Amino acid sequence: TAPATPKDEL
Amino acid sequence: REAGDMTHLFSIIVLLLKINATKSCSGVSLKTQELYLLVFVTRYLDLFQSYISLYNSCMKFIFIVSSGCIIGYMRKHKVVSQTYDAEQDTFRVAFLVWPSFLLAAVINQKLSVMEILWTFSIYLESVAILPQLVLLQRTKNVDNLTSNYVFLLGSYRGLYLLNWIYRCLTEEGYRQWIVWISGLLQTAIYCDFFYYYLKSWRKNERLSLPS
Repeated sequence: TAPATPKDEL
Repeated sequence: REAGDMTHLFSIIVLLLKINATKSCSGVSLKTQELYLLVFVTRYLDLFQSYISLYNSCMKFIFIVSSGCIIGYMRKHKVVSQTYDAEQDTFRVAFLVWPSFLLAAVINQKLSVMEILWTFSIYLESVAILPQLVLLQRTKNVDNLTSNYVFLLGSYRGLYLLNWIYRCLTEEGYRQWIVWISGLLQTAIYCDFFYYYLKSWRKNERLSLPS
C-alpha cells in the first residue's frame, strides 16, 4: 500500500 | 488552500459577529455547531503531537475554541440562548455520527485509534452541514449573515478541491482518496444552497429556500 499522505491540511 | 482556509475562518467570524451583534442565534443550527466541534476535536487530536507549522497549529486551535465559543453562546448565554429555534432544529444527528464512525472503522488508511478518529472527522465533516441546511429550509426569510455564513462555509471545501487538483498535478505521490471523495460530497451537498444563494444575491433579495 502507498504511504499515507502527511496530514498537513486543515 | 489559503483562500479555502480564509473563507473557513471568515465563516466563523461572520457567525460570531452575527450572534454577538444581534444577540440572536435564530436560524443557526446548534446541532451543526456541535457536529463541527466533534469534527475539530477528533481531527486535531494531533495538535500537541505532530507539529507542521505555527500557522496550522494556530488555525486548529482557533477552530476548536471558536466552535466551543459558538456552542457556549447558544447554550449558556442568557439572551442568545432564548433565541435558539430548538423546536425547528430537530435533525437526528445519530444518523450522521454512527454511519461516519462505522465507515471510518472499515475504510481508513491505518487501523489505529488516532487514524480512525481522524478519518471519522473527515466523513462527519462532509455531512455536518445537513442540520443547518434543513433548518434554513424551515426558516422563512433567512437573515443575510446566516446565509453568508453558510455560503462561506460551503466555499471553503470547494476551494480545497482546487488546491487538491493543483497539488495532485505538482506533487509527486500526493494522493488522499478519503479526503477527496468526502470533500466532493461535502461540496455537492451545498450545490442547491449555492444556486438559491446566488439567485437571491443577484436579485438583491433575502434568501428563502423553497420547501
